[in-house]
Amino acid sequence: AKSKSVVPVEGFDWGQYICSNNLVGAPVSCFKHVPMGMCWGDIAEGVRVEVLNSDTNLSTKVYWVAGIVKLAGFKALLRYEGFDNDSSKDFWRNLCIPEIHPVGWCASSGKPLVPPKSIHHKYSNWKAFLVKRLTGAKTLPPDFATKVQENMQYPFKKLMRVEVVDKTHLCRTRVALVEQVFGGRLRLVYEESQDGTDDFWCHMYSPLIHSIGWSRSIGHRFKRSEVTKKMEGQMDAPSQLFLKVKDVDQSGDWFKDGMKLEAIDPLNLSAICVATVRKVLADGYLMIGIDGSEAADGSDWFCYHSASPSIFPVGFCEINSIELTPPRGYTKLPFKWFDYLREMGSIAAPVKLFNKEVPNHGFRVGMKLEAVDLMEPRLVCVATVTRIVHRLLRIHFDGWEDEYDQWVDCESADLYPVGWCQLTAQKILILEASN
Amino acid sequence: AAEASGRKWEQKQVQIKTLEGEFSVTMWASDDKK
Repeated sequence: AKSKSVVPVEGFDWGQYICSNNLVGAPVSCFKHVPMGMCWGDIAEGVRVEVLNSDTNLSTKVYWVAGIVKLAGFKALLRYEGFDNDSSKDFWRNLCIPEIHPVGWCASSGKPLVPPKSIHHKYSNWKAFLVKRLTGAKTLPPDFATKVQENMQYPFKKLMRVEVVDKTHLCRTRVALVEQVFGGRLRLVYEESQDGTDDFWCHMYSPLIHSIGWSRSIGHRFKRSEVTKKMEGQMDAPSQLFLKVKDVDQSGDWFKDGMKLEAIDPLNLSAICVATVRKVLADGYLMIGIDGSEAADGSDWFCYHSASPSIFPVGFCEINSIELTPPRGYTKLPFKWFDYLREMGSIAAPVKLFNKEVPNHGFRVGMKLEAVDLMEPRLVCVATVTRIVHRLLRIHFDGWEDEYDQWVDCESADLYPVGWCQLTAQKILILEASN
Repeated sequence: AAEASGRKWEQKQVQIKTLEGEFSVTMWASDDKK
């Protein structure tokens, strides 16, 4: 697995990056799992807000009205009313921080609006100016700040127990304890870790975490914990907190051991590989092996749900002009499925069994976002959507070679809008200082 | 998009306070209808 050696930075300046390169940030509405992701459609260029006036000599905090000039994820380029086409004092703010208010907030809080000193001389009647500029304009809903706060409450709490994939043996799960929760992302510490450093990061909606008892219920391998007694305060995370998977009917035509398919390699998310169903589990789950790379004991088989957007029918790559990674050591190139299936005496998994739903996700090629490096899931990085194939996104990490790119589903909880790290107080990585 | 998310724009009387005094303007704000 490729992983990066990086230095996290606190103050990555998305605003300057976006403006100096004329970039587009993916809108918050593309990310249903983030705060306000389900109600962001209202926020657009032209919406007015009340914001701290930093262009004043007054000693007390005063505010002024500003309009959204450009949006990039949670961040907005704002311009104080009265500056017209003058962009010299434009500034970026995260719209979800407490310093941003709907118009009307100052009056209800007893704070006066004071125009910036640079334009104070421009108008003699500021009341007439504001009436003209604001009548018929849009502002944030009055409950905006409350909604943001409500959206930033997460049900997972420290010391909750979950089952999570064993990062050293992908074929099995282990018990882990929630240690930290940041913006819905969990730092999980494996139960037997002596010093608390054997950890794993994932979002609470990750398909890699499950409630206690999940592995046994579906027949998945599980590393039994030597810890027999729960510490005080520990509790099993309630099952309703976890991602729900689609109900499937396995009684009829269904996946069978040995069937071939194409799958994103969990150890190299840049590659879609020739793969095999190795074991059919309950509730629609499958153990998948990457052809040519499997350990003899199946320790690197990986569990995907049959509705997972990371597995594809035979021929998917060819139809969509994606390079399919042939089995390691397979010499009959270019790889042809027809020949391979015949040589292996295998059959392709039926196309009808795969998830073909394509959400109206809203991503476009070139959009900027913050994305988890899934090979090092504690890292959230500056990234770009470089290709879209139905619901599949090719994510490039800015400043890094294309070989580090990852195929990620459009609904992945590991993708975030510009400004998400700032909102959740996490460090974002600028991946190459030179870039 | 606002309607799809269950919100719609509504006209609101918004109070403005300046150093010269208070007045109101009619603006659009979205309401949560969920």
